[in-house]
Amino acid sequence: MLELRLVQGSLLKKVLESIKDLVNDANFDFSSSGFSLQSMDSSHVALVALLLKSEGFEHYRCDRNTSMGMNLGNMSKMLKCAGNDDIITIKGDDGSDTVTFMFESPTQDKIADFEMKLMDIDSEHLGIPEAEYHAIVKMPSAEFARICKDLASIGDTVVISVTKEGVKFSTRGDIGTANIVLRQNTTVDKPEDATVIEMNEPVSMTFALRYMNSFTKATPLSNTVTISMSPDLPVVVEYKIAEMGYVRFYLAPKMEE
Amino acid sequence: RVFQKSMFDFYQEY
Repeated sequence: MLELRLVQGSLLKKVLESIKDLVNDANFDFSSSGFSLQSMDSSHVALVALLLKSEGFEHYRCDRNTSMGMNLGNMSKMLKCAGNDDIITIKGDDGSDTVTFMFESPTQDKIADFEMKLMDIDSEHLGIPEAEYHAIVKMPSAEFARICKDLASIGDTVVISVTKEGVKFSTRGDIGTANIVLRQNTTVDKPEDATVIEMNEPVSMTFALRYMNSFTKATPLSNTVTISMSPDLPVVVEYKIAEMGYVRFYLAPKMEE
Repeated sequence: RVFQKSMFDFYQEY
């Protein structure tokens, strides 16, 4: 028996919108501590890891660990039928091949349930060890989205370089080149507007902008984004979900061979 | 030449 009631249902809608274009199908792994998902895009270049902890739910019941394979496009279609203020409850029964999403309006005068077919998914789970990163940049998520969008109009790849001077985003394309430098800036009115650069060693890596732009669909989930880089590891682009968990995107770099 | 790496170049499946 599985029953999860999320008062801030819009959060789940936003989570789905942030990952559904990157990943078609995924197994949702439910346990008593919360639910998680790990899935790669079809080309195995990017990976999404989602965690929503049970503490963030008004009611959370998961009698035993269970994995449910869902088509994220279909799940998104169903969640789009929930109002932004609706309370969303996810329900499942052991051995069932469906999951139910229940939407309640805040005033309880409209209650809808949508039953979605589950699917069997052969998922490739990767072991991602904790790592020390050479550089970690925390910046406003809207600023990061703007930079990725702007650079994608010039080139296909972005070089992200972190030095003690700041973080530089560079691209080049047929029409020319672009460089955007952000300096550390902690003298802001609101902490979420700060750009904070933690650097142990300088790092410079190249990534496909198409994926970066896809990651920025998570911008509505968090005011800030954290970008963690080490030369021999995929970059981690993390959007924290307040009090509940995170959506992390991992992207393999482009490297010279 | 610059090549796109894969997740499998960095992490093991389990």
